[in-house]
Formats: sequence, structure tokens, C-alpha cells
Amino acid sequence: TTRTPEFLHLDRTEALIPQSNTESDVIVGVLDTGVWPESRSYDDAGFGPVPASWRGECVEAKDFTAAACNRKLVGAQFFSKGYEAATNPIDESKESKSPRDDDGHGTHTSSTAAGSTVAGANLLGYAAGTARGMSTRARIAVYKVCWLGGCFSSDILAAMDKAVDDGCGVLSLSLGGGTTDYFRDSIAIGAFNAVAKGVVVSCSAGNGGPSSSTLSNEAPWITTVGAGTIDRDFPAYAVLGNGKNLTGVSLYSGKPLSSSPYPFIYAGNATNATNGNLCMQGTLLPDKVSGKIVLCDRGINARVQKGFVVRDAGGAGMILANSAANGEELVADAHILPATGVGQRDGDVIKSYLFSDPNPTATIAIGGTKVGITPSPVVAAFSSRGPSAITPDILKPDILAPGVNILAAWTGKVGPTGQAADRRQTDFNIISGTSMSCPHISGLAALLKGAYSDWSPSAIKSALMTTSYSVYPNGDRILDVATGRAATPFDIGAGHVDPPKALDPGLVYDITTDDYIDFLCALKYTMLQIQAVSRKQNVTCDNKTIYSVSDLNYPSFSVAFETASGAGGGGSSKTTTVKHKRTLTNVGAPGTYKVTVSAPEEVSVEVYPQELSFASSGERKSYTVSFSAASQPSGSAAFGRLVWSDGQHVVASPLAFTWT
Amino acid sequence: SLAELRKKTYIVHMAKAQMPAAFAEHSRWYDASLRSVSDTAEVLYTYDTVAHGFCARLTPAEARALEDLPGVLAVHPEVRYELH
Repeated sequence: TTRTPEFLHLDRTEALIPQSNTESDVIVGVLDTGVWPESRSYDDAGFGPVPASWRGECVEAKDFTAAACNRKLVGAQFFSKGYEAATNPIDESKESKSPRDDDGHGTHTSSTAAGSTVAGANLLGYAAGTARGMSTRARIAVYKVCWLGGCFSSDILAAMDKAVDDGCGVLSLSLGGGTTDYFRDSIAIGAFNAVAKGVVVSCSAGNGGPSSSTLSNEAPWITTVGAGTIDRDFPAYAVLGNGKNLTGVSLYSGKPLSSSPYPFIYAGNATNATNGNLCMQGTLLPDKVSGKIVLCDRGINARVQKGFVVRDAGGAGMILANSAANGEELVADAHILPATGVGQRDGDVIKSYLFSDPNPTATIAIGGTKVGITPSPVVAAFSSRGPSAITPDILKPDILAPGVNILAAWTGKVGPTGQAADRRQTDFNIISGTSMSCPHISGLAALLKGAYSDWSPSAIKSALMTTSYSVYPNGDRILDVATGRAATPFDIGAGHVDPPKALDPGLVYDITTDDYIDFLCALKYTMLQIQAVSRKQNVTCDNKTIYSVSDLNYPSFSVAFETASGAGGGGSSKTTTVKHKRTLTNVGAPGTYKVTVSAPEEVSVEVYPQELSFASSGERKSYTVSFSAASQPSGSAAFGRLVWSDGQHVVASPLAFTWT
Repeated sequence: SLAELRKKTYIVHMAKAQMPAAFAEHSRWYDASLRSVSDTAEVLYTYDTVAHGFCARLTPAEARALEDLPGVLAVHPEVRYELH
């Protein structure tokens, strides 16, 4: 990626990495659409031999030789038995039955996690700079599990099985399904046992936002990653005949439009189809569109496809207006014709002009790449939100990372829009999604794993979470683009990742496999269900033990208070107290940490003890937190933050309270 | 009904430690378990590192029959996931 290394201050991490760093021994397994091995992001210059413990392989196939792998790309395999059994045998004229990436997504995600440094990276001139993965020294193994027809759980589980057996230290999965119990979810089951074997599993939170409770991959042993913007933008201006100039975004790079105005028409008035306003394929009337700027509404078909539809109908350019579902979120696309995507508000302003002026005109001016955009990050509207529908007592997502307009390596098979009609070939592409934020965290997890090879997956996750930030440098809280207001922990989890701080967290919340089994006992899973998730046959939930989800040593807090019956609307004086127990492990120098709590007015928070002294590294100290609150109307939520600090380190946990 | 005849992929989670002594390898035991409910089904994958078990194409009736066999922890229909 370009820019995200600067945005995340990765240049400051070098000095913090211990001499004993074993980052080049860490292999990031990426389960995705495969790999384009010819990309310079897999250049292995400067790499030593592949670790002797590595058991992976580079699978030979028609369009993929074992020579495609090297000391950087150490494994490439594909898993298609489930896909082919569920659909049809793969049509090799349409997709490669090999690890080769026909789509681009897998090349993008794996290079984001651990791609080598590539100077002169750009997409059609946009986002130019030196591209690199989050961990340039980690190695990459790709496991192709996603095909034209989707990603099937039998293939995903087989790939996870192989990746862990091969020796991957981090697994990155930028894919997911709906909400389902952990014992039915193959990714949750595979991740449980991967984590039990010391492998960090980082997954995308999903693109179901901004609606609440839209998360994927929410098992507590998974690191669930939401998406935010970076300080880079690609402005493109809609210049209207009435003199108004409205800012949208675009990655169009062809011949620019004239600054003289063009006739301007609403797609809904240039069609005989009821959904013509969406610029669906074959719906625009060429005699009405030819030579004009066309305003299309966002929705249903791909944004970039609308551009092809306008172009094919003879349109000169396109203004793409967000609907209420997208609000003000601007996602840049490498449109095939001069185009700009504008937010709903500006879209309404443009439509107002378009519908009131008898002879509306417009043109589009492309602004190129701008950096230093503030505020940033802001939460992407599409990023899936909590609370967790499965376990409201675990706060999800865990963390936010860059996932909007991310440049990374691309396949040579399709153009940057991914449309069959797009004949352009680019080495890099700019795309958005929690798919893009997930590998940022996977790569950073590899960085931490290399720096501290004895840290458990949960310690690494804790370090990333407790050092993340939830406010801008001026103290204002991170914004949510969906609302324009401050984001909550249900949007950002612990906050936005801060790699230099994660390398020196001071304290971590560690969790063992047995702790996770106690968690499953607390969920009242049956023995068969726990055995299926954990693979452990001798597991038992003790009848005499009271298991509680709140005892899981999680780096964040989520308290789901039950509303007293009859309290809806008016509230009730009945106070409920919920206790959480946590244990902190010192991973830094000896020190004394003091706690501070920012609690919402609805909740009283008491921490005991208020001070924890650590005499040595590895020492563990426990504390309890009591959350007391009177009943609130059902659906209420409130938030806070609990921070342990020795004056140098800040070990922060978000607090989320709901009343159901 | 047609739905009852239609085969789907199921992921079968097994209690590996409960393998009868008559079997030398888990894959043989999995195969025998599958064979006891279906003459035609074949194992697509065997899982051993992050899960214990296998997956196969089964009718719903065969899947239900498999659930009742000793050593079978769970039988889950395959789920399609999507890129994010």
C-alpha cells in the first residue's frame, strides 16, 4: 500500500523492534482469491532461505508453476473440491483452477499484509508512492478458497487446516458469512484451533454498516477488523451551470472533459425502464444521453458498471449520487469515463438544479490525489457495526484499520474496475472494504509476532487493541461518516490501530485455550458442541462452577444490562451490578499502573484495586470492575473508557453498555 | 421429496479419540462411518489440524443418520461465504 505506512507511522516502528526480531520467520497465510505471483510485491530480494519448519508448497497447475514461488511468496495452493461439488466443475476458460488470482482481491490483500517494497507504485497516476505491506519482512502463503461462485466453508476449513499445518503464524481472512453460532461457523471453529496452536487469526468485520449488529467473524478468539479512511482523497468536482461547484471523488484518468459545460440529464429521464435512474445495463436511451453528462443514482449494480452503461449509451460523463443508504461516504473508482461520485446531500443539491433548470449543464473536473485530509481516520459507512448479535457481552469489532481507497497490488487478468469490458491493465488498484482493513491488521500482527515470538495470539491482539486511539490529536472523538457524529465502540471497537504504540504496550490481557473453553461453558454450549469447536475430547464444564462471559480476559468491556420489566420509557430505580474480572500481564519494565475511568453518567464504575505494581516482566495481576446502573429504556446505550497507565504506557479499554 | 434426494455438502465433526481400535487410521474410520449411511458418498476433505472430521456430499437423510453414529459430534451443512 502507499500512504497507509506513513499514516500508521510505520517508519517509527523500526527503532522499537527488538534485536531478536524474527519477523522473516513469520508466514502470513492469506485465504482469498489466489495470487498474481508476477507482481513486484512478491519480490524476494534480500530474503534469506525459507524457514526450515515451513511445510507449505507451491502447487503446480496449468497456468501456475512452482517457480512462481520464491523466498517471499513461500506457498500457493488452491481448494476447490467443495466449490466444484456444490456448483459444477470449474470452467477453466472462465477461471483458473490453480492458485492464480483471476480477480485481484487476493493479490491486493496479501500484498497489503506483507508485500515487499515497490517504488513508483500508482494506479493510473493516482496514489503514487512507494508501496509496501505492513510487514515487509514477513513471508506470504496464499490459499485460494474464493471462486467466481463464492467461497465455500468446506474449502475454507480445508485451507485453514493446511495453513496451520504448513506453519503459518498469522491467518488473514477477508471474507465472511452471516451471523451464526460459533459451533456452526467453520471460520470460528478453524480459528479456535489455529489460535490454540499459536496462530493469530485476523478477519474482516464485514461491509454491512452502518446498520447495527451486522458483524461477521465475531468469535472472541478472532481479531475482528472494521474499516476507516486515511488522510488521502481523490477529489473530482461537479461544476454546474448555475455556478455551483460540488466535490466528489474519482480515479478517472483518461482524456479530461472540456471546462465548457455539457448538457446535463438525469438518468431517470433518459430511460424507459423503471430502474433507469440506477443506470442498469441496457436501460439508457442513446438519443437522450449522447454527448451529455448523466446523473445516475447509486445502488443495485456496481458503481463502475454504471460508468460503462453511460459510456455505451454515448454519454460524455457521469455524476454518481449516493442514496440514503450510503449517505456522505465517498468511495473512489477507476471509472471508464469522466465521472465523480458525490454524497447524498450534494446529490440532492445537484438534482434540485437538474430538475429546476430548463436547460441544465455541467462538467466534471478531476482533482488528482490529495493527502493530509482531516479529520482522518473516519469510520467508513460500510464498516459493519456492533453490538455482537451472538454474544452481546463481547465488544466487537475489535479494532479499526485503513480500509477506504487502499492502493495495493493487482492481478493482470482484469482491469481496475473488475469489469470484463475494462481492458486496462494496472499493476496496482485502489479498492475499499473491510477486506482491505483486515490484512493491515494481519501484517501488523506478523510484525508483533516477529518482534515478540513468545507472545500468544491473544497477547498480540491485546497489544493492538489497548494501544489504539479513539480520539484525534485535538482530543475530538473519531467521527463516523455515516452520521457525521462521534463514533462509538460499536463502530470502532478499541479504536484505530497505532503500530508504534502496539510494539510497546506495557501490559497485555492474555487468554488461554482453557479460558475460551470456559467462555463456551458460559454460553451453555453442550459438550458435543464444545468438543466440535475445540477438538478436545476430555473437556468438561464443571457443574459446581459458575461460568460467566464477563470473566473472559478480554481487552474491552461490553455490559448488556437487562431492562427491568415495565421500565420501558420511564425507567426504574432498580440498580443492577455486573462484575468483570480481568488479569493483566506485564510485558514491559517493572512499573506501577494506576487506573482512570471515564464512565457515562448512567453507570457507576468501581475498579479494585486502583493500582497494580509489577516487579518483573511476565508478572500477572488481577482486578475487578463493578458496573452498576439503574434500568434504562430498552435499546439505550452508553460508553466509556478504562485506562491503566504508568505514565509512559496507556493500556486502554473501551466500555460499552446496553440495556435490552 | 426432491429436497430429500438432493445432495449437499456437509462438514462432519468427529471425536477423534473415540476411534474404535479396529481402525489404524482416522481416515479409514471416517470413510467407514460415511459408508454406513451412504453407498455413494465420497469424502471431499479430511480435516485434522484445526478440526477433526471430514466433509462429504450427502442427502439430508444421510446427514441425519450420520449424526446418530458413535463418534460423530456434529454434522453441519456447508455455508457459502463472500469476500468483504
